[in-house]
Amino acid sequence: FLRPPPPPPPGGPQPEVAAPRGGTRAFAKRTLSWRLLGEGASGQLAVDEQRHILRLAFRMWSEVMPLDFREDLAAPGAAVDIKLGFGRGRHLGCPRVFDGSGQEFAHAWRLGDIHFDDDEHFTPPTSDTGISLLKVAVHEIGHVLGLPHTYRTGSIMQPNYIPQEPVFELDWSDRKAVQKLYGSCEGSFDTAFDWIRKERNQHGAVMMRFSTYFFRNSWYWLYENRNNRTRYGDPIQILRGWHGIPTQNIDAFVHLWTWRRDERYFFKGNQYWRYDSDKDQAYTEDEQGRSYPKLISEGFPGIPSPLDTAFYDRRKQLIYFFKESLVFAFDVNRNQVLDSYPMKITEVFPGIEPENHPFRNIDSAYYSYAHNAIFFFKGNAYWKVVSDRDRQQHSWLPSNGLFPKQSISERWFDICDVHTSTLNM
Amino acid sequence: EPLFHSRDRSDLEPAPLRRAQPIADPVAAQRFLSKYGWAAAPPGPGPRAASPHAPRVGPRAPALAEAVRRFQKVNALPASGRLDAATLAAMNRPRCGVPDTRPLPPPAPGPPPSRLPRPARPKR
Repeated sequence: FLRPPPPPPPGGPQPEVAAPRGGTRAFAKRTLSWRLLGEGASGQLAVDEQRHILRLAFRMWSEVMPLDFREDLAAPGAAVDIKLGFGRGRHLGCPRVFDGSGQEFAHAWRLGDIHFDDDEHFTPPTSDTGISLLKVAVHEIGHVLGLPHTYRTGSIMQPNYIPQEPVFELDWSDRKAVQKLYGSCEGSFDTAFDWIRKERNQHGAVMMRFSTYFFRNSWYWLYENRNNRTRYGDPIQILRGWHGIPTQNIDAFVHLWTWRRDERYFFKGNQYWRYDSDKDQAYTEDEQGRSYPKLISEGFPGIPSPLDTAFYDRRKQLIYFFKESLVFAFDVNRNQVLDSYPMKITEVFPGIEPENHPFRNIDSAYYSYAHNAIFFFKGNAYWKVVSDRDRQQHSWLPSNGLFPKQSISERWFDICDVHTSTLNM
Repeated sequence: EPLFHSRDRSDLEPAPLRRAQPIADPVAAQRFLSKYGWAAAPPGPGPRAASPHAPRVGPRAPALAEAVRRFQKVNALPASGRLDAATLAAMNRPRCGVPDTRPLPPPAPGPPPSRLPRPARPKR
């Protein structure tokens, strides 16, 4: 998966990070294996703790780039992509000698292995003394991935160790630097929605807060719109954050919100669940004692299943359900589909450029409170729906038209998968 | 297997921590700067290098000063070109062993403007 490296210079190979002209700059595989060498474990921390810290370090990178990392304890050593080890002085067959306590604490080889100087006092993330093994590991993994040193304040790739702030994470520039080598994270979502909560501020006034969620397979992210990234530590498993709903492949979410109703529904297959925001769990039964999940055909007569997606239009008090090339407008007050429906999605939501349209099988219809707009997601792309405000500024735009598609990753940043073995971290 | 085991089992004791030689003179500083890509390696002493009595070859002063100046600039130190205490302290700080061979990359374009002030960074 790599081109053969150039022969080492006569003085011995250097842990080169500047890409040789025409040389390989990045891994081509999407999943890389790693292992802490049995004979290279530190004598300062328990082996399991070292492995946990290294696993977290790899995960932190995979949260911001389209690569993931899995620990491999079984394969022959030559088959492991990244090997890590601790050593003192002359160590692990490495041509570079460690210098003892102080100064050099570790080094790494581009697209290769990582060595830590075990004469240094490496400590776990919870310690405020010594040198954080997590921080050093994240830095050295950056070199393995192809990043050089930088003196930019805040970067994890600064050459000198900076005693750990209360929190350290990969900032915007570090993310963009590694994405320059490996690209941005792409991929379709099962559903996306904003979750509304009522809160009281310090004066006792009721405020509405929202959180943005993206769901894919059996995991999800909370997206922080103000910070242009996901919440640190995401993705996490659906079953850990959402109780009583299907643990994977959700079809749709609808928040039915009127003056008298505040109901949240998850849809999968031919069933739907109602979610209790206060108790943070799915209802087991409704007010009449009928149990959840219920059949979509019973709760929403005239709506087919399984669905592609759905969203609730608060102004019109309609739920738009999408399946294949059709859209169904469901009147929540009369509890039935509007007479003229179903209709083609292209008729209800025409493309401003006719050929620039998702046409069918939309992944998610998402109303964003951050952007005050509805978006249709399909694959890596989104189409923004023309709003009333858009039409005030440009009256020629069709009502409910779709703007030409854009890339999801250019508006919602760094929504990246991690290896499934690290989902529980 | 190890070739020799001592009776008192002292061979099984962990080796005492070795300390890195502090960088305190121009020769050590030159070695540091060469190692991390701030300066070219100093010329070797010649065929007598193998002898333990071969003289240590000092760095050429102007080249060293220039390298020191470059190092001082990126470390936010006064770019005097002299090995003052602050510069030596910077060289002795814990650091990664990978050379700083690349020029500083251009800063990434900043994130799209946010409408609201950013809160303090939350804990993971």
